[in-house]
Amino acid sequence: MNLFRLAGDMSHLFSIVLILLKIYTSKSCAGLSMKTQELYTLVFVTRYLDLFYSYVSLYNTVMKLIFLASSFGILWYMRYHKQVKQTYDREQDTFRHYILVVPCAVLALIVNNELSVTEVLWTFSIYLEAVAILPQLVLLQRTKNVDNLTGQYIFFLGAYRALYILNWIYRYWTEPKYRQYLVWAAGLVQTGLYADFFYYYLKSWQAGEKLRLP
Amino acid sequence: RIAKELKDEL
Repeated sequence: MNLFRLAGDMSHLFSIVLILLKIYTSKSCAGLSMKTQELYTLVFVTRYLDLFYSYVSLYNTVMKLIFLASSFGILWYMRYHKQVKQTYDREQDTFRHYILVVPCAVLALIVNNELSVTEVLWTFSIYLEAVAILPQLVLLQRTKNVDNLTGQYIFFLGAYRALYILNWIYRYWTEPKYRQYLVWAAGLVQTGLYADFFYYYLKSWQAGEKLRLP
Repeated sequence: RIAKELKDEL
């Protein structure tokens, strides 16, 4: 494992820690999209089915379990915690799941490496992860009320993708067998979705202000 | 076709 990959994973992990910290300390999930969290949970469940049939390393297994548990934990807080659930912006978070889930499922059935249940589900998770942030970005645009932690959460999620791209470039040159075009294409799309957000995030940061969206 | 050992990322 190279440093880009490790830094990417840590960035991903850190973004989740930030969310849990925000929810736990402020007892609020204001500004967070439950739709995005549900989509990520679906991504983890469909991708990490391989926990049952393949083993890569202890590191991978532990990280997969952390991602699964934390995503269910976040959803539990947003849905069932007495105080937290009252802070959820239900009226603003109106993005429909099927708008993303259906096209990703269809695409996974058409463009995949092998037409088997596990492979299609894995491919579906790759496509869905690429677009799962959209409800969160829409909510952000709508509420314009971006607290620091939500801004940092999205920043670290974007950083995770950017670091993975560096990891792929590194692996492309160092591992001749490593060619995952499908994953790379989805990863590029995913990182691209953050470009606009990054622009405003860095601008606000430079000006030493809170994140403001136009 | 992608070998399983290539799926070592998260």
